[in-house]
Amino acid sequence: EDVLDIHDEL
Amino acid sequence: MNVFRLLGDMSHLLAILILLLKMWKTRSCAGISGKTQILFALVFTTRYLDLFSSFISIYNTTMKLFFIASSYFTIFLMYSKFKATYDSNHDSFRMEFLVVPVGGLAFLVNHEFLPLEILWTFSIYLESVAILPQLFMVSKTGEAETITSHYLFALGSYRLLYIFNWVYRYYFDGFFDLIAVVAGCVQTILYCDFFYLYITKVLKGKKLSLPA
Repeated sequence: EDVLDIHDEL
Repeated sequence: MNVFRLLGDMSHLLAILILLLKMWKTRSCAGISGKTQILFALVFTTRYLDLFSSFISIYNTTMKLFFIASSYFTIFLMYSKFKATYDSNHDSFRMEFLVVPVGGLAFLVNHEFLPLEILWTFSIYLESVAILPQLFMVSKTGEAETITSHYLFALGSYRLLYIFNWVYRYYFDGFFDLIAVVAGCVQTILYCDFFYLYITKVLKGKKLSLPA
């Protein structure tokens, strides 16, 4: 599963 | 960034400014749940730990700093400056009933079993239920000041707009985060009852009062 390496939402 | 997410962030910012304005102008935090504000501070603290480790944009960083600062300032106003006007009798929702299950769920269901990721997941789950003490308080007092209902409407609209943002990002960016979407839907559903009352009452100039 493609891990969301960075959360770009507030 | 898309228009829905920008509108959502602006709605969130507006909600925070309305709350601060209400407390500053009326010199009172009557009708506001301090527990919800504490939970929001916890949400921002656990979500924005990457504030200094990962830079996304000036906008992202300034908004994170403002959200963290304003949430702690709100708590300071409620539990210190305007403490005399804090209605603790009606703000009786047990926060541990939210924090403990959400903490457990964040350990079990997350994208990656790493400290920062689990804290981010905890923050997403917690935010979806953080408004419950406030809604509980409004139901106990049976009414809310008009300015408080505007605050709640802006706050509820922010995550509703984020849902449109996720639909947009799914179709245009192929981005999809199941945890954020599910929690965001739960969060927005909790406001439905309030949205109905707000649209049928407050927008017609009446005071928000729940059927006793």
